[in-house]
Amino acid sequence: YSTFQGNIKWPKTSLTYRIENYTPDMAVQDVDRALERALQVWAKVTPLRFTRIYSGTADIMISFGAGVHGDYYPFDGPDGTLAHAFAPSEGIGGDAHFDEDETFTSGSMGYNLFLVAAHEFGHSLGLSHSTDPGALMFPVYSYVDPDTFSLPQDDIKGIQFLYGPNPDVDGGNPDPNPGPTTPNACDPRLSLDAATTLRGEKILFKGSFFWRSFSQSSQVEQHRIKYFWPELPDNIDAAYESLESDRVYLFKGNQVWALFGYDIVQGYPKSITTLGLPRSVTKIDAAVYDEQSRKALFFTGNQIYSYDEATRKVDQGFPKSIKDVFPGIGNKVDAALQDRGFTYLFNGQYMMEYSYTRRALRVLYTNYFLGC
Amino acid sequence: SLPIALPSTAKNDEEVAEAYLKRFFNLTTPEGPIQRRRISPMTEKVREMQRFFGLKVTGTLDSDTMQMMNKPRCGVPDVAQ
Repeated sequence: YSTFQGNIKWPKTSLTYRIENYTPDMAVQDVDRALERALQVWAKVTPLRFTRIYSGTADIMISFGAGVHGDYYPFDGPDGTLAHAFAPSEGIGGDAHFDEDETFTSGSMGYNLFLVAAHEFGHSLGLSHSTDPGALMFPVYSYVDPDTFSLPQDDIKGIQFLYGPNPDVDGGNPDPNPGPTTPNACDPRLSLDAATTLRGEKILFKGSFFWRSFSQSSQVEQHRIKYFWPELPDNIDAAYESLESDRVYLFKGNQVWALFGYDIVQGYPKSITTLGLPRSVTKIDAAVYDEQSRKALFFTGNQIYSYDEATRKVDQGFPKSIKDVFPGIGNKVDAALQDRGFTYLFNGQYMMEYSYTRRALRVLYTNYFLGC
Repeated sequence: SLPIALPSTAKNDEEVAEAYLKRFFNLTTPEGPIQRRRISPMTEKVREMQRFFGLKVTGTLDSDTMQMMNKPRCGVPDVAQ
């Protein structure tokens, strides 16, 4: 997180707000509710309390305007800049302006007013932008379900640095249930949901996020899954890159999605039964394309299936027990990928490296590819 | 040297990037005689923006960087003005 220079904040905890005008995109009561809920996001974790007034000058004046709208920062039409707000101070300080050229909604279409407002009110209270891609104060908009929204831990730390915790919760002791945290690549206990290659990159999935590891550089990027692929679910089960079809397949539950490069392939998700897997397989834990055998390997429970993409059939003699095919990895596999002839299987915080003859070569940490 | 005639997309990217970096990363257009500098202010600011967003730090307007610049976002600058 970051704060403004001098850690400027309000010298009081009771603040007023006034809604000066409305967007025609939403019903008045929906705007009222979205803005009230957005302020409560911050009240819940601090001593700050907000009172609405209907005339005169409030600490936080809220308005909708397009283009040049009365300050030195004109808006830019649809998309681009969605809104802005001013750091705490007298006058324009604390005020939040929303770009009327956007389409604001209560749902996932257009831009969700609650999410945009919760971010802007973070500025109104003294937070600047965060570099954490999972933080509310990250500058780029990404949709998350407002009904399940929970203020990320990065934002809680930032606002409590300025105002302290909510004295009405647990006597002001730090919340024992911290907000959601963005997976930390350098946590030695890191485990993965899924892993795949993608045209020379490695893509490692965890929760709502993924890392992009570039083979030719040690640098690793972390993004929200929905930043690139709004159609994909969080908490992916498995993923693999098919060298037959130049597709990446991603699995969750009994569904499969497909990517062509970084583009979602239309017509997905499909049921995994379309892959020809037995109906007894209701979920895939990990998947990898084996260049040696030119088969897709699916891991489910303590078993492994070898799958021929051309005939769309499971090979004779499968399933087999994982430990008979890849000795040493144990009875389950979280994620799998193949790179330069080596197969990497992930189980919890460890990753095992196998030669193309499937001989175990090394035991490494799961975050081996994440540049720590 | 004469400025090379940038292809339209590259030129457009340059314009988009310059406006973005001025607005959010405090890129300023140097006044007075152009000082000969090892790295242009624009390249420095591209690097700063890539570091902020955890992108590969290349200093160039690669597709990932342009994609990030075109994402809908908050209008408050990312660095202190």
